[in-house]
Amino acid sequence: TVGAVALDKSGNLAAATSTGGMTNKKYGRIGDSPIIGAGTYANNNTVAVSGTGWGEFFIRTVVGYDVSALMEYKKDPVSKAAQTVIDKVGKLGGDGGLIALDKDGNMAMPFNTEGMYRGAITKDGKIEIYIYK
Amino acid sequence: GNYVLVIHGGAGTILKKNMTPEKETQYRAALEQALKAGYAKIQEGKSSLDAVQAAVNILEDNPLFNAGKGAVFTHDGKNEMDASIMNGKTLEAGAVAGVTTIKNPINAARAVMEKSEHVMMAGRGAEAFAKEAGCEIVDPSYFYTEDRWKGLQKALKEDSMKAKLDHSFNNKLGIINIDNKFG
Repeated sequence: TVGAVALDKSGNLAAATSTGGMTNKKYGRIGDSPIIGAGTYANNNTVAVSGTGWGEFFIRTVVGYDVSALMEYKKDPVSKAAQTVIDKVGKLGGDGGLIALDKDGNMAMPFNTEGMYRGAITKDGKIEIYIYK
Repeated sequence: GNYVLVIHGGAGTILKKNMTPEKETQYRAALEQALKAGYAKIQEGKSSLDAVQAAVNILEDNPLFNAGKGAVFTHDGKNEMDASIMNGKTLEAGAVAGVTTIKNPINAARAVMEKSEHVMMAGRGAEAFAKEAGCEIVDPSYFYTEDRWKGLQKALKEDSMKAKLDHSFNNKLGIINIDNKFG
């Protein structure tokens, strides 16, 4: 699964996710990637989120919307909200990670697996790329 | 905060000991290319939607990642892809699921958001809509990669009834047991 979240010069957030799903899946199984609020969510008042991992758990925990809700209702910063949600996924037995970018340009990239291909770029073009923990 | 774009290319059992320097270089280059493509849109004053679409297109076109070309295979030996996009300003959203002929599924998701009254379309209907909306349609063979095909054969051999997660093995529930990046 791949995904991106962005904040443009007008202060607008967007999120996108694209995937091939799971190897050997049957019966037209669909994961979280195309489910708005689970694998993908964006709200200018809070955050843009894209997830990757075991889709069934991301759907059940409504990952993208949950990050946003924690920020909107509990006023959690994006780092805390994103980590809280990934921890919820982990407690259920699911694994994976997410990327989140808030309306002020703060980001988080939590995951509970050994690694996650991830990267970010700042306003002035500084690139960060990470793979492992 | 100072960030304008964040991307991911999947999570799972990704250990340095299992990665060759050449492979790691390829992954880093692909991620950098995606970041630069999205950043260019933002620098041009384009929307965040344009930025995320540009970044995801790069990753969809790269067979290293489980999306677009390089997507994993279903039990029946097909590539079935899903994608979605959301506009934080308007809360509009679009998604496609189970599509097999759309070269860049994220483009189809955006078309659903902007050119229809719906949020999600699936299967053949989504493909027909994407074609009418001007998305590039390809033969399903475009998505074939040898590594993913081998991944399916391995999964079938291990247990033909179990689906395999992206790139994980020995997970907490013990259901999925693979040692390669399957998606």
